[in-house]
Amino acid sequence: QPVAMNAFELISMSKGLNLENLFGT
Amino acid sequence: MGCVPSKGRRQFPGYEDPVFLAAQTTFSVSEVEALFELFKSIGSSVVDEGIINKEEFVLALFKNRKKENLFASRIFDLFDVKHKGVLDFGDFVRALHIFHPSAPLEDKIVFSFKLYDLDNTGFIERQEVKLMLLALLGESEMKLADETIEAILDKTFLEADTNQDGKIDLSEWHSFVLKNPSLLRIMTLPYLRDITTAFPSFVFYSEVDEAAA
Repeated sequence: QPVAMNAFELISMSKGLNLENLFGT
Repeated sequence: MGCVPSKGRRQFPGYEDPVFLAAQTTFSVSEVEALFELFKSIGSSVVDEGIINKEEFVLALFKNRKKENLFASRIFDLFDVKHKGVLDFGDFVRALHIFHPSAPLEDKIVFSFKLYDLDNTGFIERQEVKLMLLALLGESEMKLADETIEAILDKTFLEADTNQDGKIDLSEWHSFVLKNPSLLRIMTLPYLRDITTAFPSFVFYSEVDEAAA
């Protein structure tokens, strides 16, 4: 239910904010 | 250590002494050297010039060099504190240090605030949050009606903008994230605790004695 989440909870789901991926190179 | 002589690390533009960088950050000297292996790997993916450009940074995050992403671009710009348009090794280590599990919470709060304050006004404004929500929707192919987006924004600003002036200042952000700690999850990379295990080859290029590390 996206509407139950606040905007920043949704935004923080962006793959572009997930720096874990940097370590996969 | 120093098993193998260094192959010209100092030729890298902006290369800084690992001992110096370790003194400025949460990382040990060995961890800084392991980060150099990661830095080289990312920085040579498109053009091997000893720095990381934005294209290489986005490629490392998405494995897709054509993809443009508001958030990856924003993080790159915050890493690029000297506004050179590229990241040198010192920029990379000093920025990643904030993501270390042991880094001060306050640093994580300030970095996340800057991340969302897209136009650097010192406030997170409703329009910026809407823009980021739309960017997320574009990225994820999730679909939300405009009235749903507005309802999410209403709810968010009701909770976060405690003085109800239509924008979130750093103090309000501070209180908001302490009540919603999951928002800081993106600011901690547990992987950084094990960086020497992930890049063990740093040992072969180490320039410092074990005692110093």
